[in-house]
Amino acid sequence: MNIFRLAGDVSHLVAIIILLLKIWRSKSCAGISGKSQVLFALVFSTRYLDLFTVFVSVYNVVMKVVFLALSYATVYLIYMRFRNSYDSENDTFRVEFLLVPVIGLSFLENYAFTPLEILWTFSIFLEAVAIMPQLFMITKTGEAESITTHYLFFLGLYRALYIANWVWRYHMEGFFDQIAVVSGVVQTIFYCDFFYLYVTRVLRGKGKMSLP
Amino acid sequence: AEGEALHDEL
Repeated sequence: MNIFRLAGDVSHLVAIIILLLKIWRSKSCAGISGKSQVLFALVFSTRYLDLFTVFVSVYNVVMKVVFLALSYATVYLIYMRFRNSYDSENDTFRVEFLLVPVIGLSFLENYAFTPLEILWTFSIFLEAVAIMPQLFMITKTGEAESITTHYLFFLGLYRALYIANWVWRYHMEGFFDQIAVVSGVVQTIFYCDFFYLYVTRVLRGKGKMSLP
Repeated sequence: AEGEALHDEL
């Protein structure tokens, strides 16, 4: 554990809590892609199956359980409790275009051809692209509420901090997880355009982010 | 498990 990894995990947690609280307090999930949230729940579900097979640390177990619980709670709020506010007409990203290549790649490129390893690899690749339905939705509607952009900012920050964590671990421990690093870098690149808009429009304009 | 990597990150 190093400071970048810890800060990354905290950013990830903050992002998820921001989204959950936003939906809970406003009793609305308008502008939120339910598809992205289902994909994230799938990411956690397939990655954390090792909760049943290996013990890493108390921190590891607690965080995994929290991420799983919060992601399912978010999906529940969107599709059950506040489904009347769900903007399904603008949440039209074709998820199968992500799932098919990701499933294919996870069978081709993995550390071991075992069910758990393939599912772990699947979760890593899927996480890299799971935000695309949300970004697609923002592009389609041309705007995002500021709280939604704060959520995306912390999610992107988490990815950037994980890269710093990998640089640190490579130098300090000789640790290098090629699958995680490559897809983590790809994932972070998706946020760069958003980061630019966030700084130039949301922070300076202090309001909704609208696209030109 | 044998043949599987230990994934200690979240």
